[in-house]
Amino acid sequence: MDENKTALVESLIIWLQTFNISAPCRTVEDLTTGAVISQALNQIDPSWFSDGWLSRIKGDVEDNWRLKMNNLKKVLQMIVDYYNEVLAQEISDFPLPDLALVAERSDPVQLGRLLQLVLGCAVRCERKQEYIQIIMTLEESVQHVVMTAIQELMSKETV
Amino acid sequence: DPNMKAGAANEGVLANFFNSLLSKKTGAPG
Repeated sequence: MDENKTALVESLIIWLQTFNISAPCRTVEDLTTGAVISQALNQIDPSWFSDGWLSRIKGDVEDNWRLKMNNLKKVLQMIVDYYNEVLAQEISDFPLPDLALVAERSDPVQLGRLLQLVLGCAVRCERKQEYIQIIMTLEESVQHVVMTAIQELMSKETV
Repeated sequence: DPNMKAGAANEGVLANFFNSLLSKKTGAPG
């Protein structure tokens, strides 16, 4: 796989590891169920990504791509609504991830896009200071990828 | 050492970016 294409997802997985997540969070495959991502979102803004919402994300999906897809759809829809309703940012210009490719093929580029949107939530939420300061403690190469990812998101947003 | 200079410059770019992000108002209205 092209190194440039995987740099985003690899760096954002390192960033996700700074969250207090019970499930394994080391590989692309670990994240394709949507369970880890939904736990991170629940920590980012528990008033929006509530415990009730989190409980609707199925944990034991194993290799069932349909169940993975259901989880990922719930995650993406809630993220898009968060941008629109809480952050008041339209992200219609940002190419949304192809969830089928994530669920069926563990596609790292598409997963990277999804994690990029999660990152955008973290650096804009009420507790953004905490999250930005954690990012600033990461390795420089990771910070660089994170910075570029945020800049790309910002360039696609309209208030 | 040019490598050290480049490293320091990179560090500066990152710090500037994240500090400016910190000082931005939260996107949430109200």
